[in-house]
Amino acid sequence: FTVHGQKWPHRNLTWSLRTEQPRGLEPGGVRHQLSRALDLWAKNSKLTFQEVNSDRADILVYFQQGYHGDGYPFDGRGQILAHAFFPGTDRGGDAHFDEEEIWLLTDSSDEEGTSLYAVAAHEFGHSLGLAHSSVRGALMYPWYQGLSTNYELPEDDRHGIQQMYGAPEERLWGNIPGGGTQPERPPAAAPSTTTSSTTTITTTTYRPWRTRPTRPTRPTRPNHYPEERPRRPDRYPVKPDYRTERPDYRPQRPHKPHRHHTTPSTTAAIATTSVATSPTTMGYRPRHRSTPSPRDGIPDKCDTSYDAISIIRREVFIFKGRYLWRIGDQGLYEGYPAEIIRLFNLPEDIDHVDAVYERPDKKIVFFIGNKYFLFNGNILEPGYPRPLTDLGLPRSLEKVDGAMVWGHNGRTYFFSGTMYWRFDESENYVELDYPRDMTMFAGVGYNIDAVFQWKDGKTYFFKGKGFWEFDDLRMKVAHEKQKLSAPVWMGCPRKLETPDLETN
Amino acid sequence: APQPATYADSSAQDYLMQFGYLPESDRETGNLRTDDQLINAIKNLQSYSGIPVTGHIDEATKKLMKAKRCGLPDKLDPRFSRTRHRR
Repeated sequence: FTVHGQKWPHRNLTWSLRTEQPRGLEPGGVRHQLSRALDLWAKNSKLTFQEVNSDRADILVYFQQGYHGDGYPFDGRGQILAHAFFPGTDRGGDAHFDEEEIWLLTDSSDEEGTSLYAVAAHEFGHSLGLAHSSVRGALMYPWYQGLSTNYELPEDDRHGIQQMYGAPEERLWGNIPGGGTQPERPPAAAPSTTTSSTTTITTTTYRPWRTRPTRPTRPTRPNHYPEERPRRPDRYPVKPDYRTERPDYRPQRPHKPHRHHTTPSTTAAIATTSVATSPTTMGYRPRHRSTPSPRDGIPDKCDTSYDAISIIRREVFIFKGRYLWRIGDQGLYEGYPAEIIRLFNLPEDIDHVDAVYERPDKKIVFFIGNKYFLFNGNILEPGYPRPLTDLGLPRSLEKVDGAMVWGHNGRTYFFSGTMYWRFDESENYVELDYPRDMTMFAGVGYNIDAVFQWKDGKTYFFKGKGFWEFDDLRMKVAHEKQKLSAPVWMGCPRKLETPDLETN
Repeated sequence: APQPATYADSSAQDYLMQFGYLPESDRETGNLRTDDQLINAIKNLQSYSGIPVTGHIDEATKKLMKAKRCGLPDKLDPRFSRTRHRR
C-alpha cells in the first residue's frame, strides 16, 4: 500500500451526499451503500464516520458527469468510474462518481452495472489518504474487481489504514502506537442543517430507513479549520481586494488634475503607430482626459498585490486597481502609476483588470470580469468587449485570473480559479480536453493573481504580495515558498521588520 | 522526430500519462519520446497491474486499458507520497 501525503487531523470524520437525486438511484439506498463503504474502513481503524447534511462535511460525495469543474473529467459510461481527493483543504476528501455509469445498489456486479458499494469503498480509501496499490485483490488496486458478499478489508489495505489511524482494538486499550495522535474533534455548535442531539452516530449505527431529519446526530463544528479558507471548491474566489488592503483607497472617479508627461500630440501619434514603434518610443504614455485623477488612493508599489502583469511591446506592465506601472530596461518609469484608462481606451468606470496579455499578432487582450477587450495599440477594436464564451470559456466563468503566452511551447494559457485552459490562437478558441486542474503547474496552487513570462524566458506566478518562479522543464515551482514581489519587481528595499515570505 | 517503433497510439499514450506512467508534463510541453521511454512506461503498467511484462501493447494490455477503473493515477508525484510499506 502507499500512503499519500496528509492524513486527517481528527478521527471522527463527517460525510455528506451532496447530489440530491443521483440519476436513476434512490437517495436512501445510495446513502446506505456509501455508509457501508465507510463502515468497512471504520471497522478496521479508529475512524468513525458521521453523516451530516452540510457542504462543510469532511467528505463530500457527488454524482457528476463529463467535465465537472475539477480538471478530471469523466468519460461517460465505461472506463473511469470515480475519483476522490486525498485529505486536505478545499476538495480534500471529496469523492466524485460518474453519474453516467450504471450503478447497482447491491454488492454484486454484472456485465451492465457496477456495484456502488465496491467503488465507494475504494474511493473512500483515497479520501482517507491511501493511494493505489499494485497488490491484486487489494481494495486499493486501481482496476475494478467487485466485492464479494460479507467482504472483509484485505490485509494490504488494513495495514495501510492502520498505519495512518491506528487499529480498532487499540481504541479499547488506549495503546495507540502510530495512529494515536489524531484527536477527536471537540463538540461544537451544530451546523444549522443538523439536529442538536448529543448522540454520536457513526456508520456502524446507521439505519438507512430512518429519515435524515429525525436521525440524531452529534453536534459538529463546521469542518473547516482555522488556518484554512472556507471550503467552496466550486466557486472562483475573487482576488484580494485592493480596497481592503488600502482602507483609504477610494474607487470613485477622480476630480483633481493629474500630472503627467504626455502631450496630446504624442498621444495621437501613439494611437496610430504604437504597434510598430520600438519599445523606447512605443508611446504608451498617459493620455489626457477631461477629468484627471487624484494622486490619493494610489496603490503602494511596495506593499500591494498585483491584478495582472504582462509584457507589452517588450516592457513590463503591472496592473493594480485602476492603475498600472510600466517597467522598461532602465527600471520603473517615472510618472507611474498612471490610471489604466489614460493609456488604454477602456470604459471610465472600470476599477481593475483581471488579466492582460499580448497576442502573437501584437494585439493586446484585457480580461475584465466575464468580458474581454481587444486592443490594437491603445485603440479598442470595433465590436469589443465580447463575452468570454466567445473564446470557448464556460458561461459560468466569472473572470480570468491570468493569461500568458508560455515561452516553453509558445501556446497561450488562461487561468481561473482551480482550472486552466490552453488557447488556440489560430482558432480563437480554447483547445479540446481543457480545462485541466491547476495542479499541473505544481506548487502554484489555485486562484492566482497574475502570471507572465518575463524577458528571461521564465514564467512567474503571482499571488498576494509574493511570487514564484516556475521551472518549465520540471513543471513545478523553482522555490516552494513565495518571494516578496516588491523588492524584485518594484525595486523596493527589503524591510527588516517585514517578515519575508521566504522565511514566513 | 522519428515515430517510435513501439506502436502506441495517442489514446494509449494518453492512458499512460493519465495514470502516471509517462510524465504528465508531456501533455503540455509535447516533449518528444524515445522508444525506451514508451516501452518502460508500458512495462511499468504491466508490472503494476500484474499482467505479463512484455513492453508491448499486447492483448492483455489492451484489455487492461479498457477495464473499468478509478480515475486517480497509479504513479503519483513522489514528493507527496510517504514511505511505501510492503508486507
